[in-house]
Amino acid sequence: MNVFRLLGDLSHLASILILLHKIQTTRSCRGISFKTQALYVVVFLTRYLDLFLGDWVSLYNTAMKLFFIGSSCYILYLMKLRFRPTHDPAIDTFRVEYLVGPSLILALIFNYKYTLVEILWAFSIYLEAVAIMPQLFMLQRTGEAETITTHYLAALGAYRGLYIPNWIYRYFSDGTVDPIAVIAGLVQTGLYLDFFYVYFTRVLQGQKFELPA
Amino acid sequence: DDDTTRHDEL
Repeated sequence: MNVFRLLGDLSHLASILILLHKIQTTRSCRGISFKTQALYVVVFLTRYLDLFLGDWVSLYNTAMKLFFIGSSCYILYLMKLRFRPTHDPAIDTFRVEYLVGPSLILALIFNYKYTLVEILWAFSIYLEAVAIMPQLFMLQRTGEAETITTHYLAALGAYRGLYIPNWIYRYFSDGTVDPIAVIAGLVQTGLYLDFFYVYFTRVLQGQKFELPA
Repeated sequence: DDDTTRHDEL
């Protein structure tokens, strides 16, 4: 565990707390893509299977995994049941099969071991890399976002961004490289670049998040 | 050699 990894994880944790705060205080999930949130549930369930296989890493690791599974399921519940009328499926139109299908194919080709757990792990890494696309697509479509939603996205983007210096650190400190995680992580971070540009040049200057028409 | 690769990241 190094400082980049810890900050990355805390940023991930913060993003979920920001999202929960947004939904609870505005009593609305307007502007949030249900499809992206559903993909995260799939990502966590397929990646954290090791929880049930007795593959113990640390209390920190187990607690975080349980939190990510639990909170992502809770968010789906809030969106689908509790605040259902505030979710507009008409603008959440990205085709998730374009993300799930290729991720599955990639996982079948590129994995560390040809076992169910390892294929699902690789699948979860590839799927996570692109899971934000329905959300970004929705943002692009509506052309604007509530400020709190942009803070959520910024924290989520920072999480994978911070994993990059973590991997560089690990390469020099213990000589390990996880090519699947690194390549997918670079793609994932890259998807946020346009968003971050607008976030830094507008939202952090006190302006509303608006895309040029 | 273990049957699974050890993934210690989240």
